[in-house]
Amino acid sequence: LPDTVLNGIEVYSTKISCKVTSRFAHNVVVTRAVNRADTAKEISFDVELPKTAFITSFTMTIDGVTYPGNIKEKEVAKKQYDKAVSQGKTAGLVKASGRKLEKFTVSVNVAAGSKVTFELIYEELLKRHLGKYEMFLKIQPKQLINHFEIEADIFEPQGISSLDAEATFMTNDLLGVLTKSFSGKKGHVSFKPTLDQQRSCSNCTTSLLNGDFTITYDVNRESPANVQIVNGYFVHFFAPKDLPVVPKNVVFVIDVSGSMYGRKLVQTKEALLKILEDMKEEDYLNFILFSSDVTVWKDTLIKATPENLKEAKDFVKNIQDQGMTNINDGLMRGIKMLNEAREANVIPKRSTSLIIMLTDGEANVGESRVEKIQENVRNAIEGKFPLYNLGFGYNLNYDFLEKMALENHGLARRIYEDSDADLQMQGFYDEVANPLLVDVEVQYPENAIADITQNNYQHFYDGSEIVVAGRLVDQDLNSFTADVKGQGALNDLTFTEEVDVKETEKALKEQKYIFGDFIERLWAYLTIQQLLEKRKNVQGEEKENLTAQALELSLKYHFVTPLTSMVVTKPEDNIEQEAVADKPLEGKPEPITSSYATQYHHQPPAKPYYYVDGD
Amino acid sequence: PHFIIRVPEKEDALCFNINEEPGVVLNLIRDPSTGISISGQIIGEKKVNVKNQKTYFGRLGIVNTRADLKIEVTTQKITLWKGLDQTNFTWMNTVMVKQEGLSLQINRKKNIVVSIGDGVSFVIILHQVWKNLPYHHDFLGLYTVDSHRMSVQTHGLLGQFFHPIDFEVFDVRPGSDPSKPDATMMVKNHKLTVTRGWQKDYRKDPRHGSEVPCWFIHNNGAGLIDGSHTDYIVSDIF
Repeated sequence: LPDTVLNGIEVYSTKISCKVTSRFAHNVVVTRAVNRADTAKEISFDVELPKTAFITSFTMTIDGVTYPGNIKEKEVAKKQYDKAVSQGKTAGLVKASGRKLEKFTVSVNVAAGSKVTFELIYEELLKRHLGKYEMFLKIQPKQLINHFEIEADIFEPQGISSLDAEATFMTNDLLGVLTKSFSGKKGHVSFKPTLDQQRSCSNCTTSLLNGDFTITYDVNRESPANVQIVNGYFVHFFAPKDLPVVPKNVVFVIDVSGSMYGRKLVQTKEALLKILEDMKEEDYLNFILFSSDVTVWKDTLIKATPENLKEAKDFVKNIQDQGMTNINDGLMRGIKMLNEAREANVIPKRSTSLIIMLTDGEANVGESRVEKIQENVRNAIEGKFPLYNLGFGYNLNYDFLEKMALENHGLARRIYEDSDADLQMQGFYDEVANPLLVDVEVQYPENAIADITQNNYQHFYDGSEIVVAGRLVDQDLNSFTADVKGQGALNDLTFTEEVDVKETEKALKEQKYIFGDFIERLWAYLTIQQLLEKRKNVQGEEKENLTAQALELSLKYHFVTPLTSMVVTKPEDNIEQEAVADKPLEGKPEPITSSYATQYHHQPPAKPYYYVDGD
Repeated sequence: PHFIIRVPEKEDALCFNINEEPGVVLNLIRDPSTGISISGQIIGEKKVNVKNQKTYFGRLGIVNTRADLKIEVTTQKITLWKGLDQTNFTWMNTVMVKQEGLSLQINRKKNIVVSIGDGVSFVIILHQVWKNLPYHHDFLGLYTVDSHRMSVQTHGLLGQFFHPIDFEVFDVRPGSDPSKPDATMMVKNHKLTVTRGWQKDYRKDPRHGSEVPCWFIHNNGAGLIDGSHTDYIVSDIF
């Protein structure tokens, strides 16, 4: 048997085709295999896709018969699923996998000599992050493949300014089969290793291809904004450059309870020390440490002068873990400090405030009712500045942190317990460290535009991008004006974009790279994402309405979102089995296989805990 | 670069050229009272060894010392300083910038309107030419609006004309070009030979401009401007 046959299965080909148009990525993964054994064999197909992506289609073709996945409302699918579960015939297809990914797995029994083709399609809007869009592919074939290929075509109407592709498994030999090129509006990446190039050593039958394949690029930004229109839908990208950074007033509210003992606290200190090095002199800061009680570095916000930063570093180095977790009092103290600084004009008039809270556990002393903490925080902040919550590890109520951050115009981020936890914290700080505009509002003529996605943002950060999409009400509209207003470090700015509808649409339609209705799908993707996020903050009828809207769009555009499931029917020994692909939720990780003490008094655990999770 | 001085009292205009080497910076407006001054740097054509090389403004610098404000405009970008902090824009922006004592409107690939303090405004026009033209490249035009709001101490190649100016033209006679008669002008106690001609005002139509009839003063405005044109050469745009 040739080397490409493992346990009787030969994989002819695996092709990953990515088409990116205006940041919207449409990825198709196709694998073709044959059962060379003389008995039936199980063939499985695994794809790891970004958590931010939505699966849109899956088909399995066995000996010419296609079994498509059907995307249904979760409840409807669940009924079908439950029925199948009772018959012992189902399997969940998607589960969280690491920090950025979720894993889609399907396996099927294939008769001797039979061929199978798997095709998975998923889509995502690539987010600009520290000045680059990143497309992440996890490559992990289980065996050598006759034809392995990654092809990415990128089309960006603004023109591509940089493009790179790299893989963690790259060798000098493999570099020769990686091509990357860009010119004008088009970029291309291709990676086609031969069978021999895939071998982990010269005579090995195991594959060298095992790791991350990342494509990064950015677009030209001569103009701060770009509006694109296709088939009555528009998308507006806004990312001005070369604006001065708005000074910021940061309060770090840090959990120093006993559970932070050991590596977590060491990493937190390392991250804070690095962050202090990057602080700018016009910034103001303070540290609030919470355990059973609250302690502060200084009573008021302090300017980030070199002398003060030196003192701050000494303070950070001496942080000790102790006691329990009083999230409420820690946060309330930080909010009060920022409010008082603003009222007393201690901080510059043109500056922006933010709180970064880090915790590794649940509130268990003082006010520990999460709803009450949320209410207290909401009422104290009153929408005046954002709250960012960093959840360290898994032993915490992430949903609570996320909800609280979202209702205060911030966001939550999980810090994964790993050797690079300090870098994760610094990375998050870098994202929010350089606000270029505050109170950003994107305005369109009311009667021309409908169904727009979020159009106001508390901050625009350097290296990011604001994306607003919507629908043109009047199909015969010739032109419209989009205004983006914001407050910069020195001045108030209003950017105006004159959009010639017909010209813009014509220019885009002429491009062959475009897959038909991509702006409409981009709009649907963004709308669903934002509806799902809003939904976390509301209750009752409002929540039902948002859910209904998001569900309707998920079904209409065939997206597997947290509200829908894809039911895959598999033929197994002439009995059809059903499997369900659901989107795993960040707040509900795989079950943790060890217990963890969250309450103890002044008696930290003798040894650090180690645990594994479902990843 | 060419200068057009409108004289509303006479319902007429004066014009002159300043011929200097590319790179030279000229003081155009300086008002010690309001702290506003504007300078312009000259650029030449793309090819250097050309007879009668035409020169233009390629870079303008506006300073308001009172507000600690500086604006640099080139044919590529617009930079705004408040103290040491700077904000950059390109001519691809359409943006309104407002801050204490300043309003700056950039109209994509067309013009910039700078309003300082209580009302004096300057319009800077971007003259774009086809980039493959062998000789010419993009250049800038400067227009002053509401110049009466500047103080009486205002000076500079343009600024000295913000105060009323009197002149008299007589003895109109045929010139070397039949379509452009010569005349004698009495201005600032000088008797000058001037030529009737036209210059272009590009405020409304930046591509074609509109023709402004004017009396052309020869020899770098000698006799019309205070002192010699070289007196207005400064070392730096700011």
